Amino acid sequence: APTSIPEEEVTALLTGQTQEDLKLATEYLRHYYNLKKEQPLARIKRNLPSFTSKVKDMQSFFGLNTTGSLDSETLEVMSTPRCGVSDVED
Amino acid sequence: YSHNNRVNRWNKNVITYSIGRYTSDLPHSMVDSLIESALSVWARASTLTFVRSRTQRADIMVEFATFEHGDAYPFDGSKGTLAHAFGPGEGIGGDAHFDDDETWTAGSKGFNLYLVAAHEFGHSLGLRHSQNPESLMYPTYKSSRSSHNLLSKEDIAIINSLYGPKNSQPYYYSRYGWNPLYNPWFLGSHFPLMMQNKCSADLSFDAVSTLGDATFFFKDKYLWIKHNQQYDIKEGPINNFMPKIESKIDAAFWVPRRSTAYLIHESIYWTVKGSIVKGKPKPISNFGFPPWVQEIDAAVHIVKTGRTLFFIHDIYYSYNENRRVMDAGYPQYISDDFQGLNTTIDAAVYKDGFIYFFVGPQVYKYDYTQKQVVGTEKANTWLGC
Repeated sequence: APTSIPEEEVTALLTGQTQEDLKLATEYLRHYYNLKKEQPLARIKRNLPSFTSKVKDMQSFFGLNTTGSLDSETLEVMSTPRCGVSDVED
Repeated sequence: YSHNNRVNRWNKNVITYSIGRYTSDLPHSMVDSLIESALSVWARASTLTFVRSRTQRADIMVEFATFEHGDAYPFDGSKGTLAHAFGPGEGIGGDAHFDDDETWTAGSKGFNLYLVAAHEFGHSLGLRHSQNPESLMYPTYKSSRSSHNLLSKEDIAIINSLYGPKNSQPYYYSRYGWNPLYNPWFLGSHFPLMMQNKCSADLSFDAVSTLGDATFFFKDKYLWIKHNQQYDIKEGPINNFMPKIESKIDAAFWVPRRSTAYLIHESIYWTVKGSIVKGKPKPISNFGFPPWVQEIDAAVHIVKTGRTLFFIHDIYYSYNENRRVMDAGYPQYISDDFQGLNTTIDAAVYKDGFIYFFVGPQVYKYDYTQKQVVGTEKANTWLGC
């Protein structure tokens, strides 16, 4: 069962994120980091552990601070034009 | 930096490619050139050779498309995903798709097709994304990437681990992986010539032919492949590149209109499209030779006239490729029609209006229009010596 995350951490991870940022990040992680598709954006809070760990995977791949949160640097990389092949799959 | 754990590679070194749908951002000729240059990036660093095919069944199909385009990975409009490619394999394997909602250029505006294509062809050959920002296989687009040394050391190491080290010496790929030619198995085998010394002054060839944008040089059971624009030459046993062919090749010619090469051994011939030997060998009597003709010394197709000339000892035949019949009034003596040539021909190839006749270590440059020999050179100069 996913480990529970203290409410304040959830808020911290998602504070300041626009719906747009969340949408971008979710699409990105689905496409390139195998974030499971069935997690609707609205229920992100309940699925935060895997969302956070995927954010960390992406941050680790690109050599960013693996905070798990959608900071500006992370969002900037996610917005950069790129190859459509996954970073984690064959 | 890791490439696929399950090593995914083509099990051959000559890989065909074809361009299906083009982008309207660039002239077709520019797309052709940029795609060829992007493949050359990998050819120069490896033992791979890329041969352009005009069919829809090439190993690497290049397509420009938007949004849904027939695979499970729709594009997303401009920016975002630029392109994607599939790893080596049948069908869609190896194919590279480019999002035509992007602006494709040959320069620094928009997205440079050469840079993106070189990256995608890395995937087509079995490489994955790299975490090294200097690597060509880094996932995000960098217009600042120098177009000279596109490949990082890792990229080169990986492509060589997949397809054998760049042939500073000839390698062959067998079920045991990549082996240098001094492998005992190889030396003790039927193959008498461990490694052809391509720069020996008396080097001669059994057959020479264009094939796509490369020139193939056959000698005994050995083959050199020289790309027209490149300096590196691939080499190895013929059946390393064309597994069906276990014998030497006596004569070979290329009919551009059909993108087909014909390789002749004694009284049979194979047809080769792309890098694939098509079906079983056929009898040379199909061309209309009399029964006593059981061997051909050399053959060359003259694009300008649509004729293929077959040279046998001191005579030659002319075959009409359009009507697929032997021209009447043949055979003729070679010395009657080709002033300055009164000896058996080893090999012949047609380039830019000239026929190059290979006679032992000599090559005679024959001007087909002026009907005379206009130059001579050494055969080994064709291999860069």
